[in-house]
Amino acid sequence: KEKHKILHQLLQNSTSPVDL
Amino acid sequence: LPPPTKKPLTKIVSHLLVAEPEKIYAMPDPTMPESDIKALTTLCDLADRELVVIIGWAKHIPGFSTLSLGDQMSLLQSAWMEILILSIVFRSLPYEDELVYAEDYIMDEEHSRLTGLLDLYVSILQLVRKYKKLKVEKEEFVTLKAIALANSDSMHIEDMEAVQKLQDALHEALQDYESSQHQEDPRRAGKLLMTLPLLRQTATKAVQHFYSIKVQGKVPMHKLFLEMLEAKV
Repeated sequence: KEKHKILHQLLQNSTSPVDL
Repeated sequence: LPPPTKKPLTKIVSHLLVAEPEKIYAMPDPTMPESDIKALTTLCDLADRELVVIIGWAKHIPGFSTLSLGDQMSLLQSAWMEILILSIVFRSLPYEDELVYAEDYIMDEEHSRLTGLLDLYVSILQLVRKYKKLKVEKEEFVTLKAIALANSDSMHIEDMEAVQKLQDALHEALQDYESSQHQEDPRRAGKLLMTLPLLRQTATKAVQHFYSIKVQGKVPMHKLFLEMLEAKV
């Protein structure tokens, strides 16, 4: 995971995916 | 009989339309003299910013965020270039023999040749021609993009059943859309899915090309773009 730090961070950033 | 309930799957397509990111611009550096390095720098910077947007977009695909973080990462690491290319292809549909990397960065054959991107230009145009012939619609394009992500054949998936569920939901959304909007062509969903191998092939070429540019070290690249390139090789 350390190798893919930015992707990991961006995925963890809080956005609220809209529920269907 | 109760009235038929509205299928949630048609909702997937409309949801994907809403989740479609805003346009972003290439904004080439006006202080830099024109050269192949400048063009590649502009494209790599554009790709880096688009990657941020793609990661945000993926979270809006119904079902994506319920996958494990590891599987979300694996799908994006496998499919990002396909998603980038599919977006270029869709933007280029109204044009003749030009690739719309961004609305302010359109490349013709000559410009592609000078930048060392002629092979890529030819491959992407082949895709553009296929979608032009099919008269692909925005609804189909957004669904295909999500399918390309879910179907990226990463070798590192932890929960294949969950990924399969996502693939099935998106596949069904495409089929439902086609059976309601394109009854005249019962094979249209299949025709669209049959464009995906050329997309995969083109993305593989693009990754290899940009990886070799990275190795040469003449073009500055941002961290996310580098990280995603490295994840592919």
